[in-house]
Amino acid sequence: MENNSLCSSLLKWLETFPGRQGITIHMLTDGVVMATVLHQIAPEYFSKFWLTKIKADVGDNWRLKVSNLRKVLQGIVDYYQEQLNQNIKHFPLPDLNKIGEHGDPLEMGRMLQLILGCAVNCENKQQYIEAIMNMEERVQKVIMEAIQELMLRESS
Amino acid sequence: IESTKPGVTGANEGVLANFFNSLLSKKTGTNPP
Repeated sequence: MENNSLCSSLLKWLETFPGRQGITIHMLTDGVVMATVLHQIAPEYFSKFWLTKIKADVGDNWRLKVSNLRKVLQGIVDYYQEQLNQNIKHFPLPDLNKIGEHGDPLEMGRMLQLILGCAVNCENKQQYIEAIMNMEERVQKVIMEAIQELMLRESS
Repeated sequence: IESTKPGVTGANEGVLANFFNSLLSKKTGTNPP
């Protein structure tokens, strides 16, 4: 699956969240928006306390960005394991340095794919799935394949 | 739940709607925190 279309489709998906219109890859590279979205998806797990661990004002310091991204990714992996009972060991985890330093769309697509998996499996999944069902068909198709890839990893 | 997106072609819409409806009905495996 051509990962630029994955990244651009998942950016469109993120725009369905309140206040995220016009979101860009660069806006996501510090991990703060990702953490806020995860807090909205599963506040019981990605709690306010968890959010405090994510540094808000890292500017362009890519090392601090990567440090944030590492906490976000670890939280996601733990959520799949502890909350969703899903094994994603086979899923190619994103290269956080490439995201933090270069905003790499391929790696960003992987990260957003994991967040998508949280949204469509969480307690409040209905609102997120229905929002996807109201998107362009082409985008829905990319999102379906992204979820299937996660599930494939989970079932294989 | 039918996708309400205008201009969606019939065949694809069915596949997409079926998939997302199956996600909706899939048991949520979330443990209490």
